[in-house]
Amino acid sequence: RQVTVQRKEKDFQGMLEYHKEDEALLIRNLVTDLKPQMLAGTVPCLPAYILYMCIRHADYINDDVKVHSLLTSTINGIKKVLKKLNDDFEMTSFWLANTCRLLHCLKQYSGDEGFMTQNTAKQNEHCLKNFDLTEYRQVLSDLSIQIYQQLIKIAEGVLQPMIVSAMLENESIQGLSGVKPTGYRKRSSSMADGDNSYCLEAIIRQMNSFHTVMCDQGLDPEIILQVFKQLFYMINAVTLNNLLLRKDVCSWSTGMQLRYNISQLEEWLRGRNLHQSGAVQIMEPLIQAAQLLQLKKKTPEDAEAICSLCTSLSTQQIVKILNLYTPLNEFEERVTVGFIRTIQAQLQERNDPQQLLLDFKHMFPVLFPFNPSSLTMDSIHIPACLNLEFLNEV
Amino acid sequence: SAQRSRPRVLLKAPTLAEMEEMNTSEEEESP
Repeated sequence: RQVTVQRKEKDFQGMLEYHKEDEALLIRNLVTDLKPQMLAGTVPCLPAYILYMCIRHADYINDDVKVHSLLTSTINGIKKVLKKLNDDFEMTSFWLANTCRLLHCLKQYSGDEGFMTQNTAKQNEHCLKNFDLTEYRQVLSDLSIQIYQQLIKIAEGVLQPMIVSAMLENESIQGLSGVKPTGYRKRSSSMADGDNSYCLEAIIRQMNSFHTVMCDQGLDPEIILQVFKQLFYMINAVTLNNLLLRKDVCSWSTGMQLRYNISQLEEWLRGRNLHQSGAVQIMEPLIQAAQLLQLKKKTPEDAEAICSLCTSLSTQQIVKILNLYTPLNEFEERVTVGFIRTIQAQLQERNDPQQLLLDFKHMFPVLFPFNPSSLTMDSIHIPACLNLEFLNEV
Repeated sequence: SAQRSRPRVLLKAPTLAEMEEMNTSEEEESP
């Protein structure tokens, strides 16, 4: 009887093999020379998955030198790109997403049961067999923090010049300019050249752009939330600091415009599903400052109301705003010294911080919660445009 | 119960700063 032996096409096990001498080419094509636009339409964080599949093969053949070398070259390659393009939001966000994804892969496939709870049986087959890369995970986590800080610095650099004019100077509420304090010229202190003024729409457009880039690149949603909390903190701090230093914006009408602007920002956060980021809560001092400008400031009851409302502002800040408050016209009275003394007396028990201005450069510590992927390595396709034909699927 | 594989070997890694230092000195050495 004739026996036909059918040769089965060898299954792709989700590993990528390369010759050691091709490592530099791999890093060049996949990291240092890569343009994120080349990967449009592919799986988000594809470079991270490819790198993991290469690491996995080096682990599979028990080659610790190869693992060390690849991880070191990858980390240095990412650092090199980000040093060169240190004001490029898209590139920085791209490498933050990929560094975090590689970190997640090293956890998800570490073999540590704590990271495997959501793995499929197939994914469990793709775990590392020989090496424990815990120390490299720490390095990737430190690198992610550095990239996150660079991302925030870039975004803040773009937004900061817009904040004062958009939040305090621009008038989008119709008819409000008629009730501006008289005797003050319109200022544009935020700008180097006085002609550049921004409306709130410009800030929102810019944040839309940041948000779209980060989502498209597959940055973890928890990190995106932290980015916006940080950016909203800066908007709050820069706006409040200007309010605390400028008499011409301490008026009822600016208070009304400011409250409207903040509500537009809140609506934007809700529309983008970012309201659980803590960004609205971070704006509380500014919300209260806007309300303080609008409240009546005459009777002991008004003082009581101010004290119970302004819990996120320090006594020093409340008193400063009241001192700077500028009546709209001759019919509105200035805040009296007596009223300010009443407020001070009521708030004397508070243990407020001494500094008047907020540190607008303050950064909240970032967290990178573990976010396993449902993707299976053997389903990943490497597009020809990456020029990685020297990688062999194993 | 999950089948336990043999213990993996811990690969020691330099810190990010040490990596940068090594990388800088390598760049300086190369012509």
